[in-house]
Amino acid sequence: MNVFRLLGDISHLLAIIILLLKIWKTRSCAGISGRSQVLFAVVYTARYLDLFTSYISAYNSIMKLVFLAASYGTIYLMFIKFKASYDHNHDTFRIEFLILPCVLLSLLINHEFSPLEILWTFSIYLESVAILPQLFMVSKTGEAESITSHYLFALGSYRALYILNWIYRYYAESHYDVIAIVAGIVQTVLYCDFFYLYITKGIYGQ
Amino acid sequence: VSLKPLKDEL
Repeated sequence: MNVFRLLGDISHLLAIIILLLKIWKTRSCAGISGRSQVLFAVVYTARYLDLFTSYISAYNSIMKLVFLAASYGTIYLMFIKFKASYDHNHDTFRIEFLILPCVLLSLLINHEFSPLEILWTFSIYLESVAILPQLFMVSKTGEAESITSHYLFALGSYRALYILNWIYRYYAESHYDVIAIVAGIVQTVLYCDFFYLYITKGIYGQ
Repeated sequence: VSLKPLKDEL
């Protein structure tokens, strides 16, 4: 565990908590893409199946369980409890265009052709593009509440911090994972336009 | 250099 990795995980956790609190406090999920949230639930489910097969650390297991619980909790709030506030008219990104290529790519490019490894690879690929329905929704409506912007900033920062962690691990531990690195860079690049707007608007006002 | 997946990450 290095400082970049820890900050990345904190940022990830913060993003998920911001989103849950926003929905809970305002009793509304307006402006949030249910499709992105479903993709994230698929990502965590596919990746964290190793909870049953391998133990790494208490930190690792607890964080995985928290991410899973928060993700399914968000889906429950969006699609059941505060369903009436879900803005589905603006949430129209075709997620099959993300899922199918990720399935195909994970079958072709993976570390090992085994079910768990392919699911892990699929989750890495899908995570890199899972935010697209949300970014599409923001660009379609032309606005995002500031709390939604904070959520996106924290969620985008998480993978950017992981990139620094991978650079650190490459030098400190001679350890790297090409699949995670390439997907992580793609993921971070997708947020660049948003980061730019967030920072300039945050500094100069609207 | 190890190419193993970084499975200790989240």
